[in-house]
Amino acid sequence: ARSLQKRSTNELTVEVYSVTVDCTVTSRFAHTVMTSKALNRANRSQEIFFEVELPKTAFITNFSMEIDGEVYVGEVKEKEKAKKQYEKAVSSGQTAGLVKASGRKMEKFSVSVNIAAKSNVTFVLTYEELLQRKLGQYEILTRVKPKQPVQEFKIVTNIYEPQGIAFVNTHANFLTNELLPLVEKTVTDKKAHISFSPTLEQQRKCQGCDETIIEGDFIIKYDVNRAQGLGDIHIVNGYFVHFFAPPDLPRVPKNVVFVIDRSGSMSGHKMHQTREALQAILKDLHEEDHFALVAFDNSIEVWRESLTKATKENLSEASRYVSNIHSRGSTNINDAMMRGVRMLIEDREEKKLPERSIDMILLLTDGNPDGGKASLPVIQKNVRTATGGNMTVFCLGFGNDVDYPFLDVMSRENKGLARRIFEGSDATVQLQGFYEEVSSPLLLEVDLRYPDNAVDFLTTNHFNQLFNGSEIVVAGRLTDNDLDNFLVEVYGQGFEEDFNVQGQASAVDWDVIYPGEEYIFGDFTERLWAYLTIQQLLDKSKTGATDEKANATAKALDMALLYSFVTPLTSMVVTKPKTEDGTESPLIADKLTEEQRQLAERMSHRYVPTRAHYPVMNYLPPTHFVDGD
Amino acid sequence: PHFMIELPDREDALCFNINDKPGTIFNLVRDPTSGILVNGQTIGDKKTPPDGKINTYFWRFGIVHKTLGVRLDVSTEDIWVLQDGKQVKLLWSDTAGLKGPNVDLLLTKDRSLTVTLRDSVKFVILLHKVWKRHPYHRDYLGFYTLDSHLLSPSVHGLLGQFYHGIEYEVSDLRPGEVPEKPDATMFVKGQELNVTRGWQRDFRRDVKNGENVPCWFIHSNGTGLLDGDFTDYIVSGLF
Repeated sequence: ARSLQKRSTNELTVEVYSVTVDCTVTSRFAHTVMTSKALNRANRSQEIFFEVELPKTAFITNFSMEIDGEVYVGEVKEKEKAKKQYEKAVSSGQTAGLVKASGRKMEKFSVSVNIAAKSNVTFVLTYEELLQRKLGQYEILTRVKPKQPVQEFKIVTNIYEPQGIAFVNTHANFLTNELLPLVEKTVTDKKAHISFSPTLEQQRKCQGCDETIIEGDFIIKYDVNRAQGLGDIHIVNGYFVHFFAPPDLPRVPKNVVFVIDRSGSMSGHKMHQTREALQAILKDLHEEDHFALVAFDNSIEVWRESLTKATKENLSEASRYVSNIHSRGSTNINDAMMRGVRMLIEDREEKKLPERSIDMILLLTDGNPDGGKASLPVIQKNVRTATGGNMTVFCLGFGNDVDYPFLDVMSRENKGLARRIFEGSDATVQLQGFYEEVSSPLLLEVDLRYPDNAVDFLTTNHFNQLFNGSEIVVAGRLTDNDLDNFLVEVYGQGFEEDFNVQGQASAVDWDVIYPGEEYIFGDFTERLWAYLTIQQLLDKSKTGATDEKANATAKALDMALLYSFVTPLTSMVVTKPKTEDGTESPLIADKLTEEQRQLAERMSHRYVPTRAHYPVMNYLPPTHFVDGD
Repeated sequence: PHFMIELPDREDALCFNINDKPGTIFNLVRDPTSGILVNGQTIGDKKTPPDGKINTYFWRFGIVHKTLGVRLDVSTEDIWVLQDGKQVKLLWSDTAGLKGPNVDLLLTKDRSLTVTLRDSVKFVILLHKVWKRHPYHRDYLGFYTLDSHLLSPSVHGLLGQFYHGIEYEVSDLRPGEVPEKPDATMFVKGQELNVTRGWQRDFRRDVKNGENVPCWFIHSNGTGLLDGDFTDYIVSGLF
């Protein structure tokens, strides 16, 4: 027998020679540009792929491909209109969806393009997001997965925070002892610079091999210095943003009813994790808090008839009760929620609860209601009516089968929020994490007030709670472009006394804070305002009266088009170069909704948004012109 | 300022920058036959930016149509229209439409002024408003010709000389200084020029961000592409 040596099929005919991630954060607003450059070494044309992941809280703002000097630029278009225009392409299946759900925090953006022999291609993706303060810190997450060691590999982050930077921590799950010293971090009072740029050899998994160790999450966590009183106001280019999270406020006691789903679908792992999380949460309750436990399937069972003070003895009894919750029956969410609301109302009426305290319900469920009142709008209406705007509802949706939009609306209608808990070994940690985020209210009914004649297009300026470790953000436009100072007032209900501060906000001189660098700040504050406005309009488009929803949707769409954000209402259309046979296939970048992400997970990563579009370019008449650049 | 010459028949565009001392007045369009004249005065940044490059922009345009007796003085501050001895002042903070026998004006608040001069030319002037506390930039203007086909063959000026097209060939594409911007050789007006593929921005649809228009960039203030030298287009007054 003759030994035949198989020719390697993995021959690297595509050389990715540059991967760079460049992130600039100014006043929590992060602008990230991912650039990848590749060369087709082969003597024939071939498909080159560009796949990156971006945080799901980010909006894509730009995408371009440059192939041999020709630039193909993405254009943001109204999704629904575009869909109609591209129907022909849809029916002939000529396009591909570009954005897929990827894990809990990320979305995957992918595109492929046919490149001629010996040709270069440069892909540039830009996205923006407002970093949210959670548990006392902001997080910048960059996921990198180059398929091979890359000549130029660079992650560079510059953080500009005029309030001053309290700390910066960096870690990555691929950092070995050898790579660790390559993370360069320079932190001065108001600026941080973090860079990571391993050489080709340092990226190799083993000497001489073509595998790379660079694969995973590069995470930067930081916080800013917090001022007492008003908070911090940044005025730039006629727009302002107000960050409010004063330090050292005493927490407001809470009265929390845990409404726990113990229906049959929770059996096994989920029930076990729920019990574990509840045990941990109970330990975190403060002695001045009150709590109750309502377990439900098709029947409702309460641990005690009214709320109980969180003393050591009560907590250990509750813990014993929790360890005996077992799954059975169907899911009667309506009656369980009604029972929880009634307990809070009755205890309030009987003055069993502290006057200055917050009432909240924390619903934990994994499925669709199928017992009792099963109509979702009816349940939402019942809960809304019963709470009367006097309590906050938080919902934890467990797993992929939960009806997330139902929980999302129910929470929003009652001052709260919903969170999906992903099935996995860390579900307990996720449950606890969410609870930690919302369990320490510092102020209630927070109002941030600005002079009517000086500002317009304000984002939401009333907040039901300020939680410990979070931050309230309000942005708006100054109607008077010449205004350098304006009066700001913050009002909120604190634990022992009301919080009320007034003060004058003034524009900081960026030239002085960042000499020689202020050039880069441009319209950051305006885009932050636009991002926040769109997010809030998208939220509003889910709740309220029909015409209000339509109005919010229309406004969000207008702004997304104006500021070129890929949101659930818009798509980015990119025209790929014509292939050799002359066909032209447009590409689409969409923004997934939480429902779509969930669907994607249910389909075990087989899901591809198959909306297909032809590109439509609204050409302006050609002109000869002169302008600034 | 950056100049862009779009050539739709060739699906291509040419571009160049002209940077001279702030305050210089350039002739953009001159058509002796129809009596049209467009001049523009430049302004510089407030101070030298970190990259050391002083950029200039147009901040004021003087437009005259002798035959129609129309004179426009458009600056970043205000707009003066003189017709048949009558003078009207408009502010960029207005939205206005003026329809006259010889001239139509459409002013969009803080954004653009579209001017149609009867039987001759149509153009739009864009206002780029910059935050007054911006460390470097000031407000500036852009000038876009929308229709020039009625102008005479003798039309000239920095823009006017291209109104009736231009013949050129590009060959020998090669890597440039920056991988994204290859160089090439352009044969134009009997000369060989080293040009670079790049893009400049058209702000008509999106006054804030503009849209990239790929173009062949001619270096050294358009030398070789322009008839004569850019200094030949410097004039002493706006009108």
